Amino acid sequence: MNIFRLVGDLSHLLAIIILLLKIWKTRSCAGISGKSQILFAIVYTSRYLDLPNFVSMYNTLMKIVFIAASYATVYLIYMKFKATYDHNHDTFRVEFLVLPSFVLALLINHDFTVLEVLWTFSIYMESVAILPQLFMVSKTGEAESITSHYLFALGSYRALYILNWIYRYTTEDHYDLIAIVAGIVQTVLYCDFFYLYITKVLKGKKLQLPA
Amino acid sequence: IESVVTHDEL
Repeated sequence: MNIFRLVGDLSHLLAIIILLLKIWKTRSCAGISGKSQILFAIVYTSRYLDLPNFVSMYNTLMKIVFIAASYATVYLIYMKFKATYDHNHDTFRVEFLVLPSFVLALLINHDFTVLEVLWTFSIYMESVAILPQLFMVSKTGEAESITSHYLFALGSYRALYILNWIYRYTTEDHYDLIAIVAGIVQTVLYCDFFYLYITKVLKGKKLQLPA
Repeated sequence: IESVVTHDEL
């Protein structure tokens, strides 16, 4: 554990809490892509099947929180606050993300076993899981500030992991090429959003895309 | 030989 990973994990946790609180407090999931949230639930489920392999208390606890929170979010969007779900704008074709991620996991993995292929699938899937949400923001041309904070925290987490991987490579000689390449792809997808967040949201303006 | 890849990150 190093500072980059710890702050990355906390940023990830913060993102999940921000989203749950936003939906709960406003009793609405307007502007949130249910499809991205389903993809995240799939990501955590397929990645944390290794839960019985004990690494640390911290690790186990965080995994349980991420799985539980992702299902709670999906429940709030598709059941409890279903009436507020903006499905007309949530039209990204997720099969174009799920199928290629799965095929790639079958082809490029560390070990051809069920658990390992599913872990690899979850890494590829996570790198693109935010696309339905970003697509929704670009389609409506705007995002509430709280949604922007959520996206910023979520995007920062993988960027911080990249620093963690550089640190681990130099100090422990440890590296995982699959995670690194997917993590870079994931972070790059947020770059456009990061730019808008820094130039607009942090200056008190609403995140609005030029018409 | 059992080769298990360990993933210690989240």
